[in-house]
Amino acid sequence: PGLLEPTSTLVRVPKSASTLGIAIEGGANTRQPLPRIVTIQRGGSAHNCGQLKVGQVILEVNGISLRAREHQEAARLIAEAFKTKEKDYIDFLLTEFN
Amino acid sequence: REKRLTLPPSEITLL
Repeated sequence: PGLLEPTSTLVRVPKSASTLGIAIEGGANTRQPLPRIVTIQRGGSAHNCGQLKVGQVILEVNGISLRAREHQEAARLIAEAFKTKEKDYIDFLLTEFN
Repeated sequence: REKRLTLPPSEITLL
C-alpha cells in the first residue's frame, strides 16, 4: 500500500465471463493521457465484478504501468491480460482523478 | 492567436 498513490484503488477482476466488457478511451499524446473507462457492458467480467466504474482512469494492469503508452498499446496490454491463461483474474490500479 | 496546445481526442476501444 505504501507504493500506491493516495487516491488509487486496486481492483481484482475475476475472469468470470468470456469478455472483459469495458470500453476505454485515451492514451499518450491524446487529451486523455491515461486510459479512462467509458463503458461497462452488462454481462462482462468487469460488470460481474461490480467494482469498476465509468470514469475511472486505469493506472496499471497486473502491475504494468500504462503511463506514456499510446492508446493501442494500452488496449493491447489489457487485452493480453484478459487473454492469458496464467491468471484467472486481472488486477487494475484505478484512480477517480485525471 | 490561440497558443494553447490542443491534443487530439482519443479513439475508443472495446475490450
